[in-house]
Amino acid sequence: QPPLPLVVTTWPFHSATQAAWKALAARGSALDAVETGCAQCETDQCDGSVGYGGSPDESGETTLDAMIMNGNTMEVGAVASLRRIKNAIGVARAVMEHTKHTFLVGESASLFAESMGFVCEDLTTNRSLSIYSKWLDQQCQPNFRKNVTPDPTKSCGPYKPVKSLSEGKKPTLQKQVDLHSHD
Amino acid sequence: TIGMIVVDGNGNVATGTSTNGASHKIPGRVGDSPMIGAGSYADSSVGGAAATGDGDTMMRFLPSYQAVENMRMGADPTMACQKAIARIQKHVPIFFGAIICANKTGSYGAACSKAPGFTQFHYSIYKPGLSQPLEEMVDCL
Repeated sequence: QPPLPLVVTTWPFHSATQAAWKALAARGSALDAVETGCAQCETDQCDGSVGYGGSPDESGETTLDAMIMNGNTMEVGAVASLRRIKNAIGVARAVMEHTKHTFLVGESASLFAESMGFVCEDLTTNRSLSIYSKWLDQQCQPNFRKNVTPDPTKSCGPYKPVKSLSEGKKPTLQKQVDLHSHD
Repeated sequence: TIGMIVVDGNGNVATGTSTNGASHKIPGRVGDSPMIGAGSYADSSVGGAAATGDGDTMMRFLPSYQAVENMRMGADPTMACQKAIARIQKHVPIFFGAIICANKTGSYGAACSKAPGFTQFHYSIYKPGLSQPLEEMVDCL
């Protein structure tokens, strides 16, 4: 067998791999295939870590990050902390094709997306709401806060900064591993 | 995160990622996925790579860019991925992360970092001769 074409996807997200392969079979470019495959995962909400209705932040909101890169031209489009728009990879492609920028983030990225015709909709679902309310019931554990008061390992915020309790100690990047909270 | 590498029949390489990030993140927090060279990287003269895992840690090492540069220096895709993961492990011995790599001629591989509850990384591929996607797996370093 010839080794090409080839689609490789993280995790067993087979529907995305299939969609990308179909895009290639329909004479789409490699870039088209990446966009189609990732968009399939956004629609499918692959394992809850892709797409709307997953990984709510401290205020219960789902926000999306995505990028797309053309290895021939080194063109890139990326969005981060995207609100109210489900098709993040589509917006990343729009950044590549309709701006001379590379990376748009946050509320303004959502406004750009709307101006490019992407549908504005609520990314919260019953599932993300239940994840959020369960977290609140567990005194907001786990969280990403440190050197704040009240003690972030025991309670929710709002938090205020405190002098670093570990001053003088050698800083370490090592932290608790949480398999259920990743990118 | 979904990370994806596509190499078309002529060796043109593209990569991409999409994710809703870490749960319970501080609003405004951005992970590694949209960061060029962290979430993914593509260079059709070499190949492509894409990453998934603890974005706060991985983005500091630009593992996808590193993996493509490893391939540029002659590593095969599996070795390129492994070296990118090992580089992070030097600083953060235990972290949750995985990376997929492919070169422009269609070879591919993956690597991951062993963490409590995570000792194997499963990923999905499609290549000529298959009639549907195939699940492959690597043991973590």
